[in-house]
Amino acid sequence: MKLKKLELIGFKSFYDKTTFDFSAGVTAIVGPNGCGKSNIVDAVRWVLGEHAPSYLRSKVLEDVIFAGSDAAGPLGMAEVTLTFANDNGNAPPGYESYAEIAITRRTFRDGESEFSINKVPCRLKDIAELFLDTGAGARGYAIVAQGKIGEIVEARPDEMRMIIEEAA
Amino acid sequence: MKLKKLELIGFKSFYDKTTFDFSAGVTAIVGPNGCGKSNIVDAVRWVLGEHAPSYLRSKVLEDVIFAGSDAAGPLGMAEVTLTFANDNGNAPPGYESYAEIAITRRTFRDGESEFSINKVPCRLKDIAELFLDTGAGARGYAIVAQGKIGEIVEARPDEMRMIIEEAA
Amino acid sequence: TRERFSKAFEEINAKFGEVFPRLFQGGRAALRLVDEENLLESGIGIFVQLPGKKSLPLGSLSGGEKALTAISLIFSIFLVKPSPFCLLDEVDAPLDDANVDRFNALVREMSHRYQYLLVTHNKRTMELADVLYGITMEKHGISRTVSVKLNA
Amino acid sequence: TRERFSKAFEEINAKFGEVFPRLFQGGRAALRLVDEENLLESGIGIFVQLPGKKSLPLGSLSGGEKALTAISLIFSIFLVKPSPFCLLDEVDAPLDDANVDRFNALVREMSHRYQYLLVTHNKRTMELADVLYGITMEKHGISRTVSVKLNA
Ligand SMILES: Nc1ncnc2c1ncn2[C@@H]1O[C@H](COP(=O)(O)OP(=O)(O)OP(=O)(O)O)[C@@H](O)[C@H]1O
Ligand SMILES: Nc1ncnc2c1ncn2[C@@H]1O[C@H](COP(=O)(O)OP(=O)(O)OP(=O)(O)O)[C@@H](O)[C@H]1O
Ligand SMILES: [Mg+2]
Ligand SMILES: [Mg+2]
Repeated sequence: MKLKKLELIGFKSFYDKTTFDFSAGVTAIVGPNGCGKSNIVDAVRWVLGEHAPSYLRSKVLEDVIFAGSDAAGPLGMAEVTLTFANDNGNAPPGYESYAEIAITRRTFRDGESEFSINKVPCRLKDIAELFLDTGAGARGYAIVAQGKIGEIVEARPDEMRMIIEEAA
Repeated sequence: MKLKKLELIGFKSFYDKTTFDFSAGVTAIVGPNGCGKSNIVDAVRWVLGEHAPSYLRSKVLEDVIFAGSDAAGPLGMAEVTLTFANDNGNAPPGYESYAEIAITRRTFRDGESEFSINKVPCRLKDIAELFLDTGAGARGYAIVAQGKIGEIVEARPDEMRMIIEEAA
Repeated sequence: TRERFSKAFEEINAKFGEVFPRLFQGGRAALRLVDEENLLESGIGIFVQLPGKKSLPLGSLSGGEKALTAISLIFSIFLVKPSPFCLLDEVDAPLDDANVDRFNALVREMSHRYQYLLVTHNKRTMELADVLYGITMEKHGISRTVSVKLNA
Repeated sequence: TRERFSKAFEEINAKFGEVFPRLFQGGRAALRLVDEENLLESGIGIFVQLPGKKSLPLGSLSGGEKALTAISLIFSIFLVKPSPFCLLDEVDAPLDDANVDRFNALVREMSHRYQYLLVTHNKRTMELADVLYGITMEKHGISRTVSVKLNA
C-alpha cells in the first residue's frame, strides 16, 4: 500500500476542500506558526480512527469541526478521506483485488461519526483492522506528533513491549 | 542585583573548573547537541536550591557529580558558585552593605550538600529566602528549562495563581 | 496582602494586554479571575484571541503559538516584577523566522534594563547577543567553553 | 506468536544497533528484555551509550540526543516492519545542523523504499523534499495550500 491522496473539508482550520497528492519519496509540509500544518497530522490520525479528543489537541470530538473565524462562520460537518494505492501487493486481507482503498470519516455537531471504505459504510473497528500490526494506525509508531519525539525514549518497559509487539 | 559570574567544577559534564563572566544585556550560550548547554541551566537551578532530582533530569542527587567518560574517571564532588553584583540597590534584606553576593553549593557522593553565602556556611532555607518573590528562585518564572516553554500556558488556574502571587 | 495581590494582578494583566498583541501583531490577551468574588483564593485563567481567529481553548493553539503566548506572559510578569536575570533554554525552537525576529526585537529592547541568558541553536538569535559563549566537548564527555566568532 | 515476537525483537535490536551508531557516528544501542526468563511477558528496556561518554540513564540525555535516539529506534522498527507511510511533525526541531544533515541523509536513503511526510521549519530539511506543500492562512483563520519555490 502507498499513500496516494488526502482530502479535508471542514476539518479544524481547513474550511475549504483541500487536496494533497502524495508521490513516492519525501513530501515536506511547511508554513508559518499556526497556519495549519499539525492540523493535517491530526486529520490523518482522526480518519485512521483516533477517538480520544486529547490525542487531537481538543476538549471534545466536535472541536475538530471548523469553529469559525473572522473570514467565515462555523461549519456543521468535518470530513477527511485518505486514499491508498494498492500497488505493491501487501494489501490488507480482503482488499487484494482493489486498485485503491479510500477511507472516509465524517462527523457532525451532534458528535456522530460515519466511516466508510471505498464509499461503503463501515465501523471504526473495520478501519482499525485494516492497519492492525502495520504501525500506521492512529497511534502507531509511524506517526509522531509535534513535541512528542522524545516520548518513545521515556516509555516504560511494558509500553515498549507493546510497541515492539505491534511490529511482530 | 545583577548576575556577575558562574563557576562550575565537577558538575555534570563540567569536569574542569569553568567560569562564565556575565555582563549587562544578552548572553547567548551555543554549541552542538549534548555539549553541556542545558547542564549550565541545571547548575543555576541547583545552586539556587533545587532539591528534586527529577527537576535536574536525574534519578538521584548524586547524578549531578561528574560520572566519568572516556577522557576521565568519575569525580567525588560537584561545586557551583553564582555571584551577583549588588550595584543597583535592590539587595536582599540584610545584604545591603555587600558589594557582591556569592552563593555556593557543594555536594559529595554521600549525598550531603553544603551551602554558603560569601563563604559563610548557611542552610538551603537562607538561599531560598534571598530570592523569595523575585522569580529567580530555582523554580521561579525567570528560568525556563528546555522543552518546557509551553507548560506555563497549560498551568491549572490554581498553579497560575501561585505564579502571579510570586510576583506580587 | 490583598492590595499587593490585586495591584500585581492588574499590572500583569495590563502588560499582558500590551506584549501579546505586539508579538502576535494583533489579537487580545487577558488574565481572568475564575471566581471574581473571592480575590484572595480564586484561580487565574488565561484568555487569548489570535488575530483573525475565534477565541479557542488554549489546547488548540499550535506549538509556536503556545510558545509565543508563554513568552508574552513571562515577559509581562518580568516587566512588573523583574528578577535579577532571565534564563531561557531554546524557547525559540518552535518559532518560525518571523516570530523569532519579533521575539528577538523584544528581548533586545528589554535587555537595556534586564539581563538575558539565552541557550539557542538559532543563528538569528545568536546575532542578537552581546556576549557569545560556545560550549564544546572536544575531550570526550567533558564540556569546555570556547570563544565563538559569528561569521558575518 | 512466541516465535514471531522473538524474531521481531532480534531483528529490531540488530537494526537499532546499526542505525544508532550511524546517526551518532559511534556509540552503541540495544533493546534488552527486563526479564530474560519470561519472553512472552517481559518488558523491554532501551540501553544506549553515546560515543566517548559513559552509559547514563536515558533521562540525562540532552534534548537533541533524546530526539536522535528516538528517531534511530523508530526507523529501526520501520526497517523490520514498514508501514505504508511515516509522518513526522517537526522532529528535527531540537537537532543542531550536523545532526539535521545526518537525519536528512538517512531519510533520503530510506525514501527510495518508503514514503515520508515531514512537517518542518528547517530549510535544510525542505531541500530534501521531492514535493513541497506550503500552507498559508491568508484568509483569516482558514488554511489553504500554496505552491512553494525554494530559493536557490
Ligand atoms: N476547529 C477549529 N476551527 C478553526 N480553527 C481551528 C480549529 N482547531 C484549531 N484551529 C486553528 O488551528 C491553528 C493551529 O494550527 P496548527 O497547530 O496546525 O499550526 P501549525 O502550522 O502546526 O503551527 P506551528 O508551526 O506553530 O506548529 C490554531 O491557531 C487554531 O486557531
Ligand atoms: N553526571 C554527569 N557526568 C558526566 N556527564 C554527564 C552527567 N550528567 C549529564 N552528562 C552528560 O551531559 C550531556 C547532556 O548535556 P546537555 O543536556 O547540557 O546538552 P545540550 O548542550 O543542552 O544539548 P541539546 O542541544 O541537545 O539540548 C549528556 O550527553 C550526558 O552524557
Ligand atoms: Mg505544528
Ligand atoms: Mg539542551
